[in-house]
This record gives sequence, structure tokens and C-alpha cells, in this order.
Amino acid sequence: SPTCSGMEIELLAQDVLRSHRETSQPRAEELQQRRWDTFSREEVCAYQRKPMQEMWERCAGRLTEAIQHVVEFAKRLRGFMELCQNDQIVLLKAGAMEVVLVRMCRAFNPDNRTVLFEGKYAGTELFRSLGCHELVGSIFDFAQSLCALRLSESEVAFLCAIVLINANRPWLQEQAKVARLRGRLEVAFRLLLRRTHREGLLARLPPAGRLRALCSQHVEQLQAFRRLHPGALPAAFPPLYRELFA
Amino acid sequence: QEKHRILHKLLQNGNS
Repeated sequence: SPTCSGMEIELLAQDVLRSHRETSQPRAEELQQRRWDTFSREEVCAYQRKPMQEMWERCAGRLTEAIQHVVEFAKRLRGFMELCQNDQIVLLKAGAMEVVLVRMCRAFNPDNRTVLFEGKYAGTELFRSLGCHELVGSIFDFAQSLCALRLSESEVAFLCAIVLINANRPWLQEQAKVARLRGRLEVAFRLLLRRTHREGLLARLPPAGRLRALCSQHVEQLQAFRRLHPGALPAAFPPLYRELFA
Repeated sequence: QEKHRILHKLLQNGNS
């Protein structure tokens, strides 16, 4: 790019990887070791017997923890904290859940279609009492499709940065500044892919609309849950979850 | 900003 130096791109790439490493839990090696540690039949049944409200609270709790890590990832990204505060909030409000969904592929075992949840790997059936079978299935399908790309940690890191720094989000005040940062991230990502002979990856990434659809589906299901359990949300859901989705 | 009080706070904190 004529607008940024090679050194600048190099620093940005290092920064994306470091931000990702410092804010992704558990580490990749640990996930690899634990990927066959699944819930027993009895444990799955115990989750299935939980009331819908309790299961929603648990999932909202885990999701909120993941989102807090995404906020930290954003804060460490070169250039993010130089954006105006309105735009930081706009990008996180629109993109945090999408980043969590991308990050989820790290903790997903495509061989038995399970995901790390509260300490062990769980299949879709564990989430039955949530009452949103279709949404859970779609999220698992998405994780499965990302796993099929066999992404490296560096590729996950760049994908997350690119999902977050999106100049097309509505209500941005300094759209051009966000677009410039996004452009630099794309240059750095392409450079990484060229070096690792993975240029073909870009054409195989899921379309952005798929992430957007999953996030809308989550909000719709939350609204359906609230109609069933009016008053449940203020009491037991994390305040950050309510702020982002309610 | 009042509507996004917690997000605002997380962004303000050095390390949250």
C-alpha cells in the first residue's frame, strides 16, 4: 500500500497476534489436549433437566466472559484506542458477538461436533433446555465450517481483527479512519497468507452475512425468551450482556 | 454513552 510502510505493516501483524494470544483462553495447546474430554451421559442429562431460565443465564454468563476478552483484544489492537470513543463502542457493540463466534472455532472439535463449555466438551444436545435448537445447530455448523479451513492461530487472530474493524457498521463518526485501519489490517493479512502459501483462504471464508445472521438469530431468540420469562433479564443476566443485546 | 455505560467503563480501564 502506498499509504503505509512495510515496517508499519510488520508491527501491525505482530500486534494482532500478540493481542490475540494475550486475550484467548484457554491456549491452543491446552485446547488440543482437552478436545476429547466430553461430558458423560449423566452430566448431559443433568444439563438437559435444568430450567430454561438457568440455562440461559449460564450461556449468557459464558458469552459475556468471552465478550470481555474480545474487548481486551480490541484495546490491545494497534489503532483501535486512537479511534473516537463513539466508534470504539459502535465497533464492539456490532462486532463483539461476531468475534466470539469466530473464536469459538478454536474450542470446537469437528470430529465429534462438540464445543468447550463450562470445563468440558459438549454437543448440541447439552443445550436442549435453552429452547433454541435451530440457533445452537447453526452456531455449531458455523464452527464446523471454520474448522474445515484448518485455520492457524495467526489466521484466527487476523480474522477476528478484520471482523471487528469494519467501516460499514452504522453510526460510525470517523468512517474513513476505521477504513484506513481496516485497509492496513487487510494488507498485513494478505502478506501473512502469501508467506504461508495460504492465499486461497480468502476465497473460502464464510460470507460476512452468515455471522450477521447468527447474531440476529441470537437477539431474536433472546426476545422470545423474554416474552416467555418477563422480568428474568434484569435479575440474573450479566449487565454487559443486557447492555449489548437487550 | 450512558446507554453503553459498562462498555465505556471497560474501554476506560487500563486492564479489566
